[in-house]
Amino acid sequence: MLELRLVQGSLLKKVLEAIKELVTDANFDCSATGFSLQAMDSSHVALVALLLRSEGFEHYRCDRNLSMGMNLGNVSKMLRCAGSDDIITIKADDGSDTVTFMFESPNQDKIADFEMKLMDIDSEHLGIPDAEYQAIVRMPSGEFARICKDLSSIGDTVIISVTKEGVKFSTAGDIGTANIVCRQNKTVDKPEEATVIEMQEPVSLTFALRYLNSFTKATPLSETVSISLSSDLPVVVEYKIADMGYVRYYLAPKIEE
Amino acid sequence: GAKQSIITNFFKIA
Repeated sequence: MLELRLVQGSLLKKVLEAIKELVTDANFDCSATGFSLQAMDSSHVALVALLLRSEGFEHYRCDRNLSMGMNLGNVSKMLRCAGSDDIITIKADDGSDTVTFMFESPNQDKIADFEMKLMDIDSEHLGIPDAEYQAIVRMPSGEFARICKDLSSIGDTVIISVTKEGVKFSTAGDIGTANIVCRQNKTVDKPEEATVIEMQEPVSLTFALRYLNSFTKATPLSETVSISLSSDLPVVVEYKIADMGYVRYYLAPKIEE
Repeated sequence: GAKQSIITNFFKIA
C-alpha cells in the first residue's frame, strides 16, 4: 500500500513539466526515504535524478519498496487536471497495475480521482559516484535559462568556462559568435539574486545547448540553479525543491577527438 | 569537431 499526500500539489505538476521533455517513460521508485526517479534520455546523453523526501509530504505511507513504470506524458496529462492550489495524493495498492492521483481543492469542495495504467519499463539504474567538482556556480535560475535560450539562437553548443574572473558562456554559429560573462556578485539585496562561484581550479567544458535548454524547464521549481563542473565528468545542473529534495540533470560533455 | 559522449561512459550500471 502506497499513499503520499502532498499539500503543495503544484510542486508535482512543476516536476513533471521539468522532466517530461527529456524522458518519455520512467520508473518512479518509492521507499521509506522518499519518492524518486532516475532516467536517461533516449540517446543516453543526459540523465535526470529526482528526489522528493518523505518528510516533505503531509502524509507518507509506503509499506514496501515499489517501482511504478509510467509514461511521463500521460502523468503530465493527469496532473494538468489538478488545480494549482490542489492537494495531490498518489495512491497504489500492492501488486496493482494502476496508480491513482487524487486532487482535492483547498476548501475540500471538489475531490477528483484519476486512475492511470502502469507499465513495465526495463531501466538500468546507474551509480552516480560522489565527486569533488573543480567549480560550482550558483546563479539565478531565470538568468541561466535566459543565457541558454539566447545562445541557442546563435549556436548549437556552449563552452562553459570558469575562471577567477567569473563564468563565461560562449557559442559560435553560421551568423557569428557570442560570449556572456557572469561575474561573482554577492552584494545583492536578495540571496537568490546572487551569482556565487566556488572554484578549486579553472575548468572549461563543451555541451549541447539543446539539452541545457531542456533542463531549464525546471526553472519554476527554484529561484536558483547550481552548475557543477569538472574536466572529464558530466556537468550537474541542480534545482533544489524547497524543503523536499531536488531535480538534478547530468549532461555528458562534448569531447575533442 | 567535438564528439558527444554518453552518460554510461562515466556512470556505470549499479
